[in-house]
Amino acid sequence: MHIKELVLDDFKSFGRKTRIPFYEDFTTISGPNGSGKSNIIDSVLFALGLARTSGIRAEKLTDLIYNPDDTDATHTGEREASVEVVFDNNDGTIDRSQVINAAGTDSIGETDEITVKRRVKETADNYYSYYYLNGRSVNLSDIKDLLAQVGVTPEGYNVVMQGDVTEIINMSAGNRRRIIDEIA
Amino acid sequence: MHIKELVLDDFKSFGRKTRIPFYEDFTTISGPNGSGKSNIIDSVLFALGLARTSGIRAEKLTDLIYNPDDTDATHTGEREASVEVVFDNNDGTIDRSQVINAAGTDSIGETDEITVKRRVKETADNYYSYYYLNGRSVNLSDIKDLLAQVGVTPEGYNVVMQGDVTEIINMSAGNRRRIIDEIA
Amino acid sequence: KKATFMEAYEAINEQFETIFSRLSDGSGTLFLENEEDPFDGGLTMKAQPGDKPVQRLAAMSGGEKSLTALAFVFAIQRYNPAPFYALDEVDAFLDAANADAVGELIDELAGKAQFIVVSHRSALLERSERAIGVTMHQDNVSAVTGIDLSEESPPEVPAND
Amino acid sequence: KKATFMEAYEAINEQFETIFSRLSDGSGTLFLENEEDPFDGGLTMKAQPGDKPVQRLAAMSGGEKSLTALAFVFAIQRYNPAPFYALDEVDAFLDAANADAVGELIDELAGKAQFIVVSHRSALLERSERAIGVTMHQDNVSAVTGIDLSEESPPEVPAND
Ligand SMILES: Nc1ncnc2c1ncn2[C@@H]1O[C@H](COP(=O)(O)OP(=O)(O)OP(=O)(O)O)[C@@H](O)[C@H]1O
Ligand SMILES: Nc1ncnc2c1ncn2[C@@H]1O[C@H](COP(=O)(O)OP(=O)(O)OP(=O)(O)O)[C@@H](O)[C@H]1O
Ligand SMILES: [Mg+2]
Ligand SMILES: [Mg+2]
Repeated sequence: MHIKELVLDDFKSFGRKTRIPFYEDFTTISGPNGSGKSNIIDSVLFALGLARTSGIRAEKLTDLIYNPDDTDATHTGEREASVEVVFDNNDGTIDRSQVINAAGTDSIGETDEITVKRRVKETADNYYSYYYLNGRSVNLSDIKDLLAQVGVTPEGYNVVMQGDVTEIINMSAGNRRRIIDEIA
Repeated sequence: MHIKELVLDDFKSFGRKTRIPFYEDFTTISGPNGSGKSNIIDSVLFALGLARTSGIRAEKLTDLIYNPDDTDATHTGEREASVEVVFDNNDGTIDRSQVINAAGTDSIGETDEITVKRRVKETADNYYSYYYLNGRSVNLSDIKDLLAQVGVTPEGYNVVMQGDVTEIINMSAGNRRRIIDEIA
Repeated sequence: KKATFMEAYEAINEQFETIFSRLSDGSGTLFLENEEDPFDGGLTMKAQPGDKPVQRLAAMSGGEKSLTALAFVFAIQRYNPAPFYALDEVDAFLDAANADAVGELIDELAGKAQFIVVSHRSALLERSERAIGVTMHQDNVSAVTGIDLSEESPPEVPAND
Repeated sequence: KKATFMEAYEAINEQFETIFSRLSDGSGTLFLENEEDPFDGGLTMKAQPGDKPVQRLAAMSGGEKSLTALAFVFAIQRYNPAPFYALDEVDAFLDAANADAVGELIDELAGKAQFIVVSHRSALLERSERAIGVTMHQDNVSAVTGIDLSEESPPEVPAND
């Protein structure tokens, strides 16, 4: 199984709906400082619920919605960000029953492709978070449980953020041991 | 005024007396990981008393003495490390009276060249720190006061250590303000 | 409880030792400050790069610490294998030789899992089969260009180094 | 007391604004969380790279944070000018363009003060008049080779990137 595509729509600096194809081997992402590379990594953390305490560099979830002007401006009307992670599951790493279990229904289409989508919507006075698995509405925990079954977890360092390596070097020995406490 | 030479003798990884010439403009130091580049920077911090709290990566002063084997081995007999910083003071940035004042004597030779030397000596049961200014024995505070008069101070970031930039980014806003408190 | 911890610890340490000796020309191991009661002490790493004396993490050079911490991360990843991994600029303090060793290891691990790696370093960029370039456009919107390197077309993405 | 602090703060901020706009194609400033009572709040930086909206340090990208923190360090150095400065790998997270801008600034500042800079990046190594190479010999002893680049001899020290 591998990620075959990411679809970012109004997520952080991706102000236009952007499809990013990935392949099953070794893909590199490069570009100037501030261009949006870490934002792509953040989109995976966001959609798959993988953020650790040091999280996705956003004070509040609505900071993740594309904002072309002053970040303190008050927004009128609705704004929304979404990220979709499309997995190629042709090798059956996740089997159909696991998806049915997580989605709580068996109308999930084919599972040779598994789609996880997360939306954050901000209205004048509130904000909402939505999660979808193959188009079906689910909870974040359904997605996290499903992914944990294939070894994708927040504590497993599947996604190593910029600064994680430095953080491991600088943290106290006790905190470093706690990394293993969490995994065990 | 500029540093014209560093002389490292048994200081950290410099197990042989090593003279390193510098010139008055832009000098770069490069080489593989672990080769000794930061140790050269540490030698300047050590000799000129510039180490801040995060200091010269040594748990105790005697860790700075060249040690080719297991760092926990007990050493018999004496071991000693020294660093000498030779300043070219032909432009009279520091004037003779300042050096006399710091050294507490006027037998300091010519001051077109100013030499600051620091030695750390470890014996079987104790360790000693010695400071010299143009060959005269002085205290660390004499050296620090003299250097402060030309803008060389621990809080002034004259020496930016590996990781300092990251530390400034990661520190609390309060600690960042305290950087200015210290300078003011 | 201690047993669960020690089981994970031993397994991760085994991975760490393998990966570390692969990345550096020396040996390294995880180290519990209190082996009797792990929860009463912390965790650090001890390594012997090449034929140098053993050093704890705190005494290593900037690049050596980076390589050691990265080996630890790879070991954690291998303890509970997953279909994909993403790494964001883990090579910042590595010299050319070490960045190369990391690139080689990732290339090999990418045979079994998908690796998505953000980097500015040619040691890594030159090894990937695909390169995605990201730029910020005038209207403050990020844009992406993708290049397939497996057909041996020259990468349009300028390697930072 | 507040007056002494504000005097240093204003002077350092002035330097910061100049240096920041020189290093990035935007503007930046220091920012006190509590302007009335500085000691009751902290200090951060706000910047507007290019024509992006204003961002606080915490919201910037890794390289943008690095550039901003470095501008702060240069500003502190310029507040109380000294005959020499030493920088150890301050360019780790900068892309090629930013590393270049920093190299150019150091080259210019080196006209008035001595700069000793540890780096792996060609953007900096190529600008210096002198290059010192450091290696670790077999017996775990560091050794140094010095090269005068001002006579235009090719550097023997391989640039890491
Ligand atoms: N909600 C948002 N709306 C618009 N732009 C945003 C938003 N959140 C972040 N950004 C922009 O994204 C940029 C950061 O992108 P990112 O951190 O991905 O850069 P990067 O390519 O990883 O850079 P580096 O090489 O420095 O690490 C910031 O400059 C910021 O202006
Ligand atoms: N007292 C000592 N005796 C012998 N060797 C020492 C001593 N203290 C430190 N070292 C050695 O010095 C090496 C570190 O050197 P240094 O930190 O200067 O490397 P560096 O060139 O800055 O590397 P990097 O590019 O990774 O930052 C360590 O590997 C360590 O083995
Ligand atoms: Mg980044
Ligand atoms: Mg170093």
